[in-house]
Amino acid sequence: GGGSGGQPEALSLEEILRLYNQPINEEQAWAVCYQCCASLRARRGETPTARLGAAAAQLRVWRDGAVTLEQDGPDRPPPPAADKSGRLHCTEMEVIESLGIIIYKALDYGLKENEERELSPPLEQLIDYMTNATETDGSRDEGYDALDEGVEDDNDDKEEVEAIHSYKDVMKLCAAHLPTRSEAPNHYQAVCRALFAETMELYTFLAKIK
Amino acid sequence: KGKSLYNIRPKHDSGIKAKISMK
Repeated sequence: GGGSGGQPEALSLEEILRLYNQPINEEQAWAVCYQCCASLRARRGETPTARLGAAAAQLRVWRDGAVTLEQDGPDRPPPPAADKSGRLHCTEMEVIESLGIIIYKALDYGLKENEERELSPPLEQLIDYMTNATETDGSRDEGYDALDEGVEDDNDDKEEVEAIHSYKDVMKLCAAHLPTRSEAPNHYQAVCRALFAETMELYTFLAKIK
Repeated sequence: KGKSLYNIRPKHDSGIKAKISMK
């Protein structure tokens, strides 16, 4: 039981799932995915130094609707510094795969092992693309720096994405889910902001009852 | 505790859940 004043600025996806004791809905999945890729894009220079796990505790939803993906917490021993190829950090596609798994598990939360949730085909396809990302093409692992810096230019956002190679591709697919793609930043931020606010409201309510 | 907002089906061996659980 915390004090009355200091509300947290962020909640982990794990905390959100536990509090509601139910999976996230599809709109929240699209939103978390978009927002997380937006923050990962903004921080591309700071690639995680070790392979990410795929735990909901690593994904944080912030009060302002931002979503971040952190490395494992301090309670987990750090994995070996380099993977089998000797790389010292995750590739963009490995991070995307982890994110896809985290989001799928959040949609699957509470279901029995022999049960499967029926997802809408576009969302299932998004997660399928994300979680197969490392198998489809590893050729662009490290070469992103000079390749797509012009992404704020929206001209190419109308093309269809048939495979995922980057955070930007994930964001394009999420934007294509909306009636108006240009609404994506505001819409998805609002969905995540609401997810945080509603969870905090529930948290406060439950704390009062206790 | 309203009704579920999604449909559940038996897990399929070639479905996305099976694929992801193998990761």
